[in-house]
Amino acid sequence: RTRVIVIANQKGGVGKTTTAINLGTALAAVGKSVLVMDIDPQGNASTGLGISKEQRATTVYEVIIGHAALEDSIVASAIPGLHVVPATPDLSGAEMELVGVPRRSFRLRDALNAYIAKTELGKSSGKDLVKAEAVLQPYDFILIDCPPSLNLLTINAMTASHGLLVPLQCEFFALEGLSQLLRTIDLVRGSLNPQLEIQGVVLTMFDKRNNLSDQVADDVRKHLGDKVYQTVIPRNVKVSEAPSHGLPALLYDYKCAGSQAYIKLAGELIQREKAL
Amino acid sequence: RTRVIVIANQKGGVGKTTTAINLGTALAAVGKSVLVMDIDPQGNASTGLGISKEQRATTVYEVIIGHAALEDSIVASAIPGLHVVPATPDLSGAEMELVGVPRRSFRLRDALNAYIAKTELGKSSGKDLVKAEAVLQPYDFILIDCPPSLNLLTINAMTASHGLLVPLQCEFFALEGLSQLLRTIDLVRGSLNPQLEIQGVVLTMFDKRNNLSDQVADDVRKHLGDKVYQTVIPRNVKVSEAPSHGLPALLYDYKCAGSQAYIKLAGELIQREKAL
Ligand SMILES: Nc1ncnc2c1ncn2[C@@H]1O[C@H](COP(=O)(O)OP(=O)(O)OP(=O)(O)O)[C@@H](O)[C@H]1O
Ligand SMILES: Nc1ncnc2c1ncn2[C@@H]1O[C@H](COP(=O)(O)OP(=O)(O)OP(=O)(O)O)[C@@H](O)[C@H]1O
Ligand SMILES: [Mg+2]
Ligand SMILES: [Mg+2]
Repeated sequence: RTRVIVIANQKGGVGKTTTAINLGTALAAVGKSVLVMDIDPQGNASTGLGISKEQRATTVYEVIIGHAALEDSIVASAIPGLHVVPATPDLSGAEMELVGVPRRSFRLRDALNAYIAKTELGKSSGKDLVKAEAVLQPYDFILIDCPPSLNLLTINAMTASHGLLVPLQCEFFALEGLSQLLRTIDLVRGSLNPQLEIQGVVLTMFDKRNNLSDQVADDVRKHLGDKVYQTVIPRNVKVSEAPSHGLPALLYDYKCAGSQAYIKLAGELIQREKAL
Repeated sequence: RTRVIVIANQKGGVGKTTTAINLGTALAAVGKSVLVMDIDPQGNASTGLGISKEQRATTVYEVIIGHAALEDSIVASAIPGLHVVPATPDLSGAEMELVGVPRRSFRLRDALNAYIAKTELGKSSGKDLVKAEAVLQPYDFILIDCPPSLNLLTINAMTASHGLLVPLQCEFFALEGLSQLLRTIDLVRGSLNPQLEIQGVVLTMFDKRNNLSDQVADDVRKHLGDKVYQTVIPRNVKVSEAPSHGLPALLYDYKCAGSQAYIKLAGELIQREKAL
């Protein structure tokens, strides 16, 4: 019932965080229960969803290093139906701290599976669970926002996921990194997570005034065919203004082209998931 | 005589590679001898400077892991006065391979110092050096392009450098990461490289149609004062088109606003260096 989708691309600045925030919000807006998990030490997804520094006492760092259960790190956002596992810069120490630790690539998956098992339990034994159990809400979607790197944090997220959503900026350098990303997915599928599929590729920051955008879009569709979403996210200044107000674009300016594109993307994603 | 400048910012997509390529080219255009060192496994700086896959047989990976001297990895670019140490995806394995190795943060510095010492040697003993020594050219500037992360590769580059040049995209998320970057610089200065200074901050992808750019620019100048270059790099489509032709913007379209801004930046950088 819970679909876990990792949003990853080692190329920097391609719209991973913006997609996690706004796709998450659009899914919540149509009634899905969503958890956005921020595993980037920059903590941009946490900030863009209005999570204050004080609310980040327990983050995915504590979950991965082993001190906390997933539910200890979950905070509600101002968006109905959307919860967040926040991140802080402490997370950048996780990779070195896990060197030599057994099953270090599976820490996130183990924590997620424990959480999902508890929510299943909650279902079967009705409402008489103790408080801690009772708030264990099953999510329809868990979206994991990754740092711009194929490091242990990103590998943990890929190992814990059913599908990978790749935001692809319509620029030349972003295209160059795609083959390295596809190789990494094959490696993860071969050794850590055989079920990992490319859920989709979404073209971001498309600028209709710029030929390069069209060229990149044509190139990607030629190579990856149906994996590429029909919905294209346009470059739209409201999208980049929204995070400074701690709001997703959908709440900052619902009518803008960026918000409307993310709403369409959510609709298309739900269609794809139904077809599975 | 050789100034080593690391171009770093863990925020992705802020213009690190574009700055390394075009600032490097502009410095070469005014007669400086320049080495651009690509330590990002994505290899974007190598591609943007027209270095083919075949020319990347020896990269900074071999230099850092210890098998090759720096001069073994240097290739000439099509730009007079500009050489490149290229990168390939192999580089992403370096961090894990160096775990437990002594002085792992100093590998790049040791390699650079060995190279610079040889060029000094070349100076003192005249032209009668053997072929290998004779090509050891002293550079005026070595620019190191980093991946979007504060990992061991970036720490190596910071440890090997005199100054840090921070490209800062005029966007909210890019501003959020600045304090984490400044903390890391203090850590490196405290333990690995006391001489590391912030050489400057350069505002990139400035869009005069967008209030956000002005707000970010004002905010940064308020916090960092004179460290921020007067020259601002505008968002300019020619700059993002140039890499698909394997050319720096200065060779792709010399007259465009992006190229002219990088030429001005080079001039301002040389002024700052003279004042030291
Ligand atoms: N559709 C869009 N239109 C305009 N600006 C956008 C759009 N999508 C993202 N941005 C802006 O571009 C910048 C990069 O986007 P974002 O931070 O989401 O990318 P990222 O891949 O998460 O970056 P990183 O690699 O650092 O994690 C941000 O400043 C963001 O606000
Ligand atoms: N002044 C500019 N105007 C327009 N586009 C630009 C400009 N500077 C950079 N770009 C484009 O923006 C994208 C990001 O720039 P670039 O790749 O140089 O950033 P980066 O910081 O090196 O990214 P990464 O974090 O992945 O290493 C690239 O596609 C580049 O072509
Ligand atoms: Mg991000
Ligand atoms: Mg780069």
